[in-house]
Amino acid sequence: GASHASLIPETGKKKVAEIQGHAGGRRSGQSHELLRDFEATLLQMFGLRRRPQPSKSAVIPDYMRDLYRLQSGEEEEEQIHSTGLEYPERPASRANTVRSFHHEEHLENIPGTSENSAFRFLFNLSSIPENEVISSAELRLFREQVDQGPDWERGFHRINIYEVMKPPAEVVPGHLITRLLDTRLVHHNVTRWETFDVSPAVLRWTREKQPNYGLAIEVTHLHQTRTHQGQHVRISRSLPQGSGNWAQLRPLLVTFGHDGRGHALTRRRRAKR
Amino acid sequence: SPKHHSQRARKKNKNCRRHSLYVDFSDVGWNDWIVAPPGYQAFYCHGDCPFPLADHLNSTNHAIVQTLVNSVNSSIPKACCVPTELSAISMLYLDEYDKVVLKNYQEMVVEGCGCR
Repeated sequence: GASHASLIPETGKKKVAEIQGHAGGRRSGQSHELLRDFEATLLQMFGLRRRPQPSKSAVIPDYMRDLYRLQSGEEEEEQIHSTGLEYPERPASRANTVRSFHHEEHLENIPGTSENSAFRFLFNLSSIPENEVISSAELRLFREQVDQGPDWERGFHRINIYEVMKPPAEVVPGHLITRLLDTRLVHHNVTRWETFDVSPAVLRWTREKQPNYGLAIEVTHLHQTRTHQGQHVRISRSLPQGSGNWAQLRPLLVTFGHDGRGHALTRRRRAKR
Repeated sequence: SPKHHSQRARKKNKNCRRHSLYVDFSDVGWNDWIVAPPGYQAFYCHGDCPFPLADHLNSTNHAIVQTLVNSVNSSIPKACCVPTELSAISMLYLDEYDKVVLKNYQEMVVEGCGCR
């Protein structure tokens, strides 16, 4: 069919037709069948059910590109360090597949938390194949430095990551049933990605097949100044400073899994001269 | 002599060894969903497995026996020149659901060839 004709370029297809013509004039339909089988075999080898046809809006997170470069030895660790990325040695050592997910943008500002910024995020993990066992997962949040006056002490934030245990519709508005997964105290004088361990929640959703009601992210300000409210951690598209680079700076859920085929991701370090 | 040397070189080149085989994903129209690498060197094994088998050909005992039998009975084929060591590559791609995946695929590159 037309969707499979791309596997071999036109020149290659002509060659196949010529060869088949010389071989005794088989029907032209057979060459298409051959190509279809050829592509199906390759896709099966790659663990894909059909040929991916990416949409124009698909975004490749910089983190995944950097991870690939580090993993394949294309880039030296020193070069990557300048971007603040640390290779996830432990999770990667038990996985042969790393998947990244953006949230579904059904962003819900949790009502009743007027003093702080709290959001619920839904990540659709249904594309993870049944045979892939997830060993760990992390949530990456970007925070941007906020210029502040001389009062350094007022620059502290606490970022709390929760798993939402019940659907919001079933509980009193403003009172989500959650459990704390990870927490960190940060100062808003630096720009960097923060990584939070959300493995317990993702393992519950994937291994134990429990319902996925999402993650709740809460940013609390130790000192209740409203000056920099909602400006530091990039969890929302509509921030005062604009959303031009939202596609690259939005929260990212990363899963580490193994499909039981072959070895884990092993880093190839380039030999030094 | 130079003549003798060139004959030896030609004979050596015919023996089982690794050859270049670059797979370009854009050639097969897959560069729209495979983000990286753009292609990779897969290599392939080709060449003769003549009697007596050289040490560097990583032969199995069975290959040695088969080659010995072939030398006296040509209806039994020689041992085959095949990959004896393979390595993995990582691929970064967009899956059927537009999700970005980094995956390690085993046995994609020939590292060494031998007579088996």
